[in-house]
Amino acid sequence: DYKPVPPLSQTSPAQNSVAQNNIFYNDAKWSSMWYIHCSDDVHNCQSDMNIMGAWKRGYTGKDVVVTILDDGIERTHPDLSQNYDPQASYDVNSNDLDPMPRYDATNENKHGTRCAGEVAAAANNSHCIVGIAYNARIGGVRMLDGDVTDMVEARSLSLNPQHIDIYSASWGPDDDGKTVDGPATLARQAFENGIRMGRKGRGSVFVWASGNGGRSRDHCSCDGYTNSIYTISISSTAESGRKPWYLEECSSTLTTTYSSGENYDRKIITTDLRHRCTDSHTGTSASAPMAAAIIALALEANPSLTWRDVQHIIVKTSRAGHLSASDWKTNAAGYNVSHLYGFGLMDAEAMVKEAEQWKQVPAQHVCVETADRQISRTIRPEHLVRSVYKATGCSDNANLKVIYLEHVVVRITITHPRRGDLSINLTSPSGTKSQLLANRLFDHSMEGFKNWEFMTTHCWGEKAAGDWILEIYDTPSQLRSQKVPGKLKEWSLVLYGTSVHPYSTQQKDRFIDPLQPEDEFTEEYNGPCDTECNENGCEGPGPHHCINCLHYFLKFKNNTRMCVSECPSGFFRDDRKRCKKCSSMCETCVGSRSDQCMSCRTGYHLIEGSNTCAVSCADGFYLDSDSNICRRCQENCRRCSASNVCTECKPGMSLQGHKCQMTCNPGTYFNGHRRTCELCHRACATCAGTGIEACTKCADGYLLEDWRCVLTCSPGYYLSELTSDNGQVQRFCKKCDNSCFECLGPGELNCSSCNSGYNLEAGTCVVSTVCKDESWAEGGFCVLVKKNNLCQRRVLQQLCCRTCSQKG
Amino acid sequence: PPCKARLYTNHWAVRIAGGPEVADRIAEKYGYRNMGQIGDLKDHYHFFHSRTIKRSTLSSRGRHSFISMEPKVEWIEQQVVKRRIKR
Repeated sequence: DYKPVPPLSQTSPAQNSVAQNNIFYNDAKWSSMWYIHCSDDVHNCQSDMNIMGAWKRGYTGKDVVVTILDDGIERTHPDLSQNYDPQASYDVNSNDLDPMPRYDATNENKHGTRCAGEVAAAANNSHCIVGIAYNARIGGVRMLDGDVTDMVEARSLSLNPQHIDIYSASWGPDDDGKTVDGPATLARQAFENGIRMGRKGRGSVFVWASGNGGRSRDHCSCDGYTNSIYTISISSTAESGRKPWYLEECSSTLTTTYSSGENYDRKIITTDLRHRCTDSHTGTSASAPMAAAIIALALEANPSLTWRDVQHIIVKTSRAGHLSASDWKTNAAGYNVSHLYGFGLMDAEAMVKEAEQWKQVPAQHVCVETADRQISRTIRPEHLVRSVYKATGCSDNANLKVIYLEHVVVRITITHPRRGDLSINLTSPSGTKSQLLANRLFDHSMEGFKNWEFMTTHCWGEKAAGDWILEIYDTPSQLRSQKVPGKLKEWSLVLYGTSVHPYSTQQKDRFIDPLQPEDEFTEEYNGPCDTECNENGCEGPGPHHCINCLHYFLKFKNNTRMCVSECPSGFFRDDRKRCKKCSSMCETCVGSRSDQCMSCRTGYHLIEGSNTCAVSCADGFYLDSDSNICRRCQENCRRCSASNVCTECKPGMSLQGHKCQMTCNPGTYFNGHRRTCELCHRACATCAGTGIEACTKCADGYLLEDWRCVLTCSPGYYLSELTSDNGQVQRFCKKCDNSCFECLGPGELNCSSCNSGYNLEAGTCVVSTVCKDESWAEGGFCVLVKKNNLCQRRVLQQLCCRTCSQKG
Repeated sequence: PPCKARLYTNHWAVRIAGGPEVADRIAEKYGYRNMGQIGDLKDHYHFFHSRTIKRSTLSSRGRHSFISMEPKVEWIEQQVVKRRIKR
């Protein structure tokens, strides 16, 4: 069973790394491969993928076959030719056996060759780099350099499944932030066939690069390939641990490897087209092949690992390390997980160690729980729809029962006028919240989601039964013209997992030192163990006698331990299943710091956003008594009531209605769109907006006429003055009486000119027409016409000429 | 911006029970050429029709469409070009 360590350096001591037993190769860019030399003093990185550690254990990918589904592979590249495997290769675009890429002036088809080098570039051949699985066999499928159809994808994904162990794909649907697409019928069939029958029944391993649409605010849950339970979705982190600009986040990501990041982060180097070497390989395309290679090391350590075993080992061994994300959380099974990085950075050495002694996990059960089929729920703008479903985990059917979760899929149908305004969360019975979908700014589609499957890995290891909460938010963007509500048509929950604890079959041999005399050992206890002890047994009946705990443990000052099913109030569980104390003010927490509280002890309130506890809510917050949380007041509000009604604004703001808006100087108004004070029209002393129509008070020299400020009164208006209580004289233009064309004052006796057909007589406008014959209407009717001031109407004026002409 | 309309090709994926001989016979009857099994997918065949439009925004209709009426044809789908980007 001995596996030889790869050959050591044959070059000068100056080229050796500091540690005495470090590996050294003469490949041209070997010293630049910082993600492999992590642990030495020269390259030092904050978290290590421990590739060197796996190599030192003798695992280099020997007898493992990896294929790159892409635009071809330069099999003649000096760093790839040694490990090239024609049986793991095909040209689907040209339908022949040679996957050599098509060469052109732009080197468009370099992608596959770059991915391949990361996996299995030969070691110690002076060329370029060393692949992480440098003894693996590497092939390529040319399938992107032509029309990509469902059939092309299926042919690629089902190439020689008894020979190929790992399929690595660094492509997918458009990452433009508005596409929802995934594998069609044949590709899905290829996945299912692969995991059922590939690798002689152990299942093909599909590794997929997560989306690169970070700039487009894309969300990888809209990519059906990374969203699939059959693929291992890989994220990237930069050397600094920061999120690269291209990274998307979603709940289906499983794990992370290094890639390039900002200009100051070190780059990934790999083989390039035309026998070259490059440091331009970037994005999640650089991460997926790394992950494929690390999985190859694990498969060499244990070739009988199934496709699910591989995912379990990844979940168990990946670490948060220095990866920076604001949403790291510990799920109820004790795993740290985030939407950016899944379960964290891959650890090659830990994976091979687990693989060496791994026992296959129990059979997968699939439990479909149809939550909401009958009732269509309306999703109103700026509202939340919450649907709670009490899952049983199919406990009544032994063949379907799921107790311990792996993947969770929500199949959902929604109609909506603007898909990008939707966000969807799922909360497990244990309280783990997965963001299944975030708002996508550029997704203006009206197609909604039709039976789309969102997947989360965040509940891995948790219990399936209990209340599952689906929440759908509609946050209308400014670009949305219709405020038509959407509808949640139906949703169902698909739980994948096992009915038996997946690790209950893992055996650990107890170490027995043959040199220790027998009477040094305590007498063995054969009685029953406490229910909180795991399969390793106990030395007594109590929970403090367990050798290892099934769930969590408390450690006391006298160094003893006690196994518990849940951490008590005031404690949190760390990634080693130990219950540790929260900060003194926290009742529940995710860490020991004072800013890691989830709820507070009696007498304290949780501060929204900071996760700290305080005795009272500070300025800018109000107490939500129902949840005992100090929530933020509205923007710019200094103090607000318990129902979040603002009562006092911050300096420089004034309360207008219930909102705080900037107080602008006279002559300016607050532009809510640009959020600045802008000048009023010159005719306005104060105003409510732009333009002469928005004046609320006129500038000096201007007169208010209806809603406008004018220099002089328009025809049909007269200048009026009003003295206010404080002695101020206000001058404004008032409309003349209807009988006047122009006037000097109010009423019908102050006309200065008349409409046509009327004569001005002593300040009054009278009908000027000469009456002809007396009309039939003269009499009571015409008296009424004159009384009601209708003589101005031409028809009536003619009809009642005589009566209208009379004064009075 | 890239074309949003579906682009149909002159390739079909067909599921036919009974083996390659049956698939060959049905293909010949309707003017297709049987290009063989699709990868490792049992009973799934790649049919190519040289007399239909190579790329079209409309799905192909004609005498060859009657293939779907054949009892042994369990499923048939004209292949559509998918937009896929390298990451």
